[in-house]
Formats: sequence, C-alpha cells, structure tokens
Amino acid sequence: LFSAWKDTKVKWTPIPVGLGIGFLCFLQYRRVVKRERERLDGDEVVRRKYVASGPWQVHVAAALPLRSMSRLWGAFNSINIPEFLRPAGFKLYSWIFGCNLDEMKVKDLKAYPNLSAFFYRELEEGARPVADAPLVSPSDGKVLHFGVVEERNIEQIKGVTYSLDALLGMDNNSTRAIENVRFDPNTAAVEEEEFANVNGINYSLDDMLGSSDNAVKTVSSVGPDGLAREAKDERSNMESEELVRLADIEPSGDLSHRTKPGNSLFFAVIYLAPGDYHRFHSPADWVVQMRRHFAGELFSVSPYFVKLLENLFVLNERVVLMGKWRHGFFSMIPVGATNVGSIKINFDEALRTNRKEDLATGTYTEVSYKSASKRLGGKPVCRGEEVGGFYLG
Amino acid sequence: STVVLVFEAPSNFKFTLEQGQKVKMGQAIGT
Repeated sequence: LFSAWKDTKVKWTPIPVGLGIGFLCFLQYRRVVKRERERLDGDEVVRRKYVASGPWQVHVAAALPLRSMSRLWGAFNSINIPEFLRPAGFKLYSWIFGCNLDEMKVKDLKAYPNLSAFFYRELEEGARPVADAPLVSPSDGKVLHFGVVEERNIEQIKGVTYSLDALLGMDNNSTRAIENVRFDPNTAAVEEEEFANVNGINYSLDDMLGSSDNAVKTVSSVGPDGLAREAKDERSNMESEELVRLADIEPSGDLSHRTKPGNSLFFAVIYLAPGDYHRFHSPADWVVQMRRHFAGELFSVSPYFVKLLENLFVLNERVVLMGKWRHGFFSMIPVGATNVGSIKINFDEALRTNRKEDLATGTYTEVSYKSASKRLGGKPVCRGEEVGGFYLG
Repeated sequence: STVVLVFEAPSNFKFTLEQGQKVKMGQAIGT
C-alpha cells in the first residue's frame, strides 16, 4: 500500500463534458425532488384540517381515489356510442334515473354522441317558465335543506352544521395558497357598456340603467311572434329597474356578508339527482363580483351521504360565485360530486375544475369579475338566465 | 351534484318550500 501510494504516477486527464453535464443534472434533480417533497408536506398540513369524519362508510369512501375515478368516469362517458345503440342506451338510462325525454330541446336521441352530451342536454323553450318572484330555484332537484344562517353556521342535517366561512373561503384555513387570477375581459360574455340577455337580445347598458327614456327601443332583434316580443319587452323594463337598483348598491367590501340592520342570512341546498336537468340558472337578478374555485374531494352528495359525512359541502370541490343583489350579499355555490366533478360557468372560460394537478387541500383560486362592468362592479345575470352546469366526470 | 344558495334578505323573508320537496328550475322558492 505504501509503495503503491508512493510510486504510482498521477496522471491527470480532462473529465468528459458529458459526465460533467450529467453531474449537474443529478444535482438539479436532487434539488427539485427536495423542493417538491417540501411542497407536498406543506399541502399535507393543510389537508389534515379538512379530514372526512364519520362512520365506516365515510372512511371507505375517503380511502378511494374519488377524483381519479371521477375523471375516468367522465372520459369513459365521452366515448362516442355507435348511432344504432344510442336510442336504446339513453332510454335505458332515462328509465333507470327518471329523465323526462319529452322536455328535451333535441328529441332525436341519435343526435347525442355519448352519455356526457345526453347528460348535459338542454330543455326546450318554455319547459321551465320563470316565476315572477324575487328568488327562484336555480335548478331542478330536491330541496335538501333551507333556513337561516345562525352564528355563521349552516345546518347540514338536524344538529350538524358546517361553517359558512369555510364554505365561502372566509376562514384562515382556506386562505392559504390563494392565487389571484386576473379575469380576462375578453372571455366575459359582457362588454363594458353592453350585455346580451338570455334571449340573445342586445341592450345598451346606458339604456338599461335609465339614461334613455325607453330601453325597449334598443332591442336589435325580436322574436317572430308578437306575444313573445311583448313578453320580452316587459321583462326588459323590469331588468332596467333592477339594474338601476343593483348599480346603486355598493359592493360589500370584502364580501364578508355583514348583514344590514333588519336583514338576515338565509341558505338553501338543492340536490340534483342523476336523471335531472344538469344546468343551473340564476336564481335572482344579481351581479356576480367574484368566484372562488375550491379544489376539493368529490364525495357523493346524495341525501344518504349528506347524513353520514360531516362538513361534506366544505370538503367537496366547489365554485363559489359571490356578489350582490337588491338586499345585499348573494352567493351561489355549485358543489361537485363523484359522478359530476366538472363544473362549468358560462361566462368564465378560464375556469377548469377536477384537474389532476389541483390537490384537494381546501385552498382556492380567486377571480374578480369587476372588469365585466365597471358601473355594476361585476357580471350582471338575470333571473332564469343559464349560468353554467355540471359535466360527467 | 348540489347547488347551495347563501343570501342576505329582510328578516321577514319566507321560503315557500318544504324539506325534501322536488323543485323545477324557475319555480319560486321564497317571498
């Protein structure tokens, strides 16, 4: 060893360039692995705050990869069905889940290429008349619960509540990793001074806000029958008054829903069964000022699970639309489920739900709609106007 | 899927609903 150490001639040779590059890649790889591990550990801390609790059925459901299952379900149902099989297949689905095929807009079952398209079917004109009431149902479905919000808690079932602040993202737990996304005005359905109503008739917002004596004069297209035109004209006058009122209402600051004197906060929960029409509409004349997308779990929201799983609506993926209506704060929250993980908002093309890269940590991304209309401070939606819907998977 | 509504209204606001009731889109749910 001594002689080897002493007598061996040291020969210096240059390191091959490839080996040097490989070494640098290895260092970079270790750095990225370490960074990702730290990020996941941080997410895990947040995740633990939103743990599903309940009887054994809940733990079984929580152990399943529900989000992956949901995406797989969506992909499977997007596979086109051979045309000759469609009528029989959709009729079988309708028979099992109680769909009313008579009220569909497109009655030819062969026109729906797959179950996803059939699931997101439209209704024919006039199938759902909008009642002359300040608040109407946003969708078909079953009323799970309704009432007054007490002490900032919403009753899920008798004696079990969940936090309003957690639902809307007002609590400290859910403010982590907020990503404020600037709303792209080009994707909004509303131009600054003009918007189209649900019937496709364009009105100038100035006229709608009363700058003009007769807003109806700005109608650029009318229906072919006189009766329909008359009805639309009456509605446009009503909207004009309502928009004046909405423009006058000050935005409620941080939307922390402190109610005005004499007011209370109310809630209603409507469950859409698999056979129901799966688009949702505006329940009132209101202005949507922002949305918050919570990437969450996708537990079933059937009445059975609502009774089993505490905090279900806070755990699940949801899109919180917040804004103002004639009495102050207003919010509509579509909540996803295993079979319908994807939520679409018609005037928000940037929204993508049930994405693999979004971890179910209870954090949210926030988008402001203020650029949709400076005067109203958000996107105005009329009572009965289609706002979005739920997709399979 | 589910749609949850949370809104401010005068304290005398009344729901015209019953728990478990089936509703259709556009149907009045309160006065």
